[in-house]
Amino acid sequence: MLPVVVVHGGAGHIPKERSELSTSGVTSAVRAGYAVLRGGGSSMDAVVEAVTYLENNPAFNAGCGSVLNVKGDVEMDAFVMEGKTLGSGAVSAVRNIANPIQLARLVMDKTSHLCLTAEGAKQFARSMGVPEVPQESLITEYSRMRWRKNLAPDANPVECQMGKMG
Amino acid sequence: TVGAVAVDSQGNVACATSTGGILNKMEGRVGDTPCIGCGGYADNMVGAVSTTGHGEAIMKVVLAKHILYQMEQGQSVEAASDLGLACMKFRAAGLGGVITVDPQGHWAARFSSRQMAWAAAQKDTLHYGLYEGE
Repeated sequence: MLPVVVVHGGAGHIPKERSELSTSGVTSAVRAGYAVLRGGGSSMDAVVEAVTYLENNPAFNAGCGSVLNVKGDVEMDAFVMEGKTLGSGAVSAVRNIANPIQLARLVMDKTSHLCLTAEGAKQFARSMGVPEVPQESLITEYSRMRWRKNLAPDANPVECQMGKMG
Repeated sequence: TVGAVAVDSQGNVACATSTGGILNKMEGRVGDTPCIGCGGYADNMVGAVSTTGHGEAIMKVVLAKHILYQMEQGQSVEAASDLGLACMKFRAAGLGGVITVDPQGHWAARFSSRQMAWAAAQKDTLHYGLYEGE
């Protein structure tokens, strides 16, 4: 068996001018995750490290750089699972958290539940000492531009994000 | 959406997926990412998957678990990933991508969308791509 880390930065349409950002982002993240494995860390430690890297990179749609909902707000979802015990944790519709993936891991490690949502997830984050961040710190000019563009009555947000079906 | 899957030196697999969702979604919309078996799944008996793409379609076919089921039936990580994506395309009219590993360290990065940024590290070698075939 050969230890390995694989990451993705999202499927869909990636404009040419952002392709370099995407490639450098995923290679940095996979290096970070692999360094954890080489240091003796677990596969769970590695995937959380890699995804934290991607959440902190504004080129990707998670954490900083998340797309906006119809009101122009950030609502994020995250999930972790480990294969030895089928342990898992998730959060949905969370706001004002820099790294939802770390909160999902806390749900797995510190509760008997699988998923916490919205205000309940925020309360749990507070109880765990996870710092809140201003929403503005998660919003990029690029995500705001795409939000404005997709407010048009004839816009197709799914096609805009995923591309046309072949 | 972003995600990761890994196998460690003990043969334990894990997955992680995180997302801001779909552009201009309704307030309160929850996609596939936090739904077990959809945005990801990990089982030491079979492997681990993280998914990305059209969340509603991913949920309709329970994509991550669907791929692991194909692997349980004897498919390789590549073939199982392709079968899962094909099922999503033809049954739920959705595009997306997946990264998959098995406990032996075999891995795949496959997508039905035009592009997906991905990277893999194994045996101190880095692999990456953006377009089909890379």
